[in-house]
Amino acid sequence: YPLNGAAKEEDLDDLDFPQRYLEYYYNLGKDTKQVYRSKDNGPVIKKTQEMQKFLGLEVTGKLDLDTLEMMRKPRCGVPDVGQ
Amino acid sequence: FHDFLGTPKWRKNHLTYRIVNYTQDLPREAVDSAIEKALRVWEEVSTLTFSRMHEGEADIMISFAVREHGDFYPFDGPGKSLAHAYPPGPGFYGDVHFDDDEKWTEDTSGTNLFLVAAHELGHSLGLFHSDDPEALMYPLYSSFRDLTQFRLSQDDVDGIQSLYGPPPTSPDTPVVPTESSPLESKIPAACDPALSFDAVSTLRGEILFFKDRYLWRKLHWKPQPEFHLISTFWPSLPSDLDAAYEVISKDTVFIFKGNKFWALRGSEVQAGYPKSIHTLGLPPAIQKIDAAVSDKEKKKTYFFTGDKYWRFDEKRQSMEQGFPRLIADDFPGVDGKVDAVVQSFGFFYFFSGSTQLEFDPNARMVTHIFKSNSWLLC
Repeated sequence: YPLNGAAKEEDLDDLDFPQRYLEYYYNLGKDTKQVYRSKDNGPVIKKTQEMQKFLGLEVTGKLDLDTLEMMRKPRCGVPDVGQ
Repeated sequence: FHDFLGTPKWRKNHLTYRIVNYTQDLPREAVDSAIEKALRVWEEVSTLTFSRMHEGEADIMISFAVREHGDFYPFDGPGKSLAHAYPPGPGFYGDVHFDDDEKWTEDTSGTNLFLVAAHELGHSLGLFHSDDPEALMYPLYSSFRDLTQFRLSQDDVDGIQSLYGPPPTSPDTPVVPTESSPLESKIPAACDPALSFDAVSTLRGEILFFKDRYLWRKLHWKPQPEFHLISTFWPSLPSDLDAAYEVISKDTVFIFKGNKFWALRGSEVQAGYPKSIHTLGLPPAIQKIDAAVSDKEKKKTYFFTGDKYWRFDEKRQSMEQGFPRLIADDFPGVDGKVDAVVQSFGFFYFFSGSTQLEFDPNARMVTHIFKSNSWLLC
């Protein structure tokens, strides 16, 4: 994330947004909580790749700007995978 | 396309829906119309048909809500999740919930209700999200530049037809209830040279040909007419109608049988009907009419019975003085009993038995004679 000025509360919330997105729409297990802030993020990379493939993005496993932009788009509340 | 785990689907072709509440963003009629249009998207490519309920439990209950709204899947304020829906099944299954923190609009200036409704109804019918970015069932919302160009993608069509099959294409195979009706009558054949009609009317650009319990539906973008039971669209309407006409400025089709008439708006029978035909100003001695047609340009409606006709002024909402008059006097060439009349491309088409007369009201003469079933690709 570009470090431009003090993080606003919303920005702090933002740090969890990708995690919540993958949990809700791509069945990321809740036990991988806060994994973005730890080294071992295998399951998240896998889920991120799954999401990128489903949404037609380049599959990098990384939360690049394109991916984040796609995740922020308005969408249907039904999950994309799982039930 | 994908379906839900276990491929839940409706075990019947005719489904009911109910709009439980409304968003303040749009007039009620706009919400009604958006939902109707969204249902029609799926109706036109499958065997499914829909009719509306105003109370009680419908198959598909449609509502607007914000945040936590009782199904453990709270909405999240403006943006992000716009709506969600449940796969086919009893109770809350099949239902559609719209996030009323969105700005719902008829165009694409906000979140287009028709587009989101069509997507969510895909879920209600059993379709899961598709990874085809062109598909309506793709999970991310994207507003089309020109909504009039909206089309289902082939992926969507393949998906819904994998669950319910394509619409009936042959005029001889109507969508009929699975249990046979004790009053089973012969099914009329479109290309029977002796075919005549009970009533013919336009309806939002389509033309409906009523016969016994059935109707042919002529869509201008589809050469092959569809064949349905009248009750598929309007369960409360009788069969063997006398007359039908559309007043386009009111988006209403009026249906006549005996001394009663109904008003339809899309698939909805308007409250307060049937009414007596005498409320229109027809004399008490008239207990039924043969045919009727409303002239879109002149805002006049013609009622035909026997060899006479009356004329109703739609602007003044009253029958005109000086009627009845003889049909033959004002429509030279039109003689014999009129079964039905429809206006199309400025001509009146008079149906009498298996013969159809094209009448030019400006030239006041019959310009062509066709078979009555010429509209049905025979």
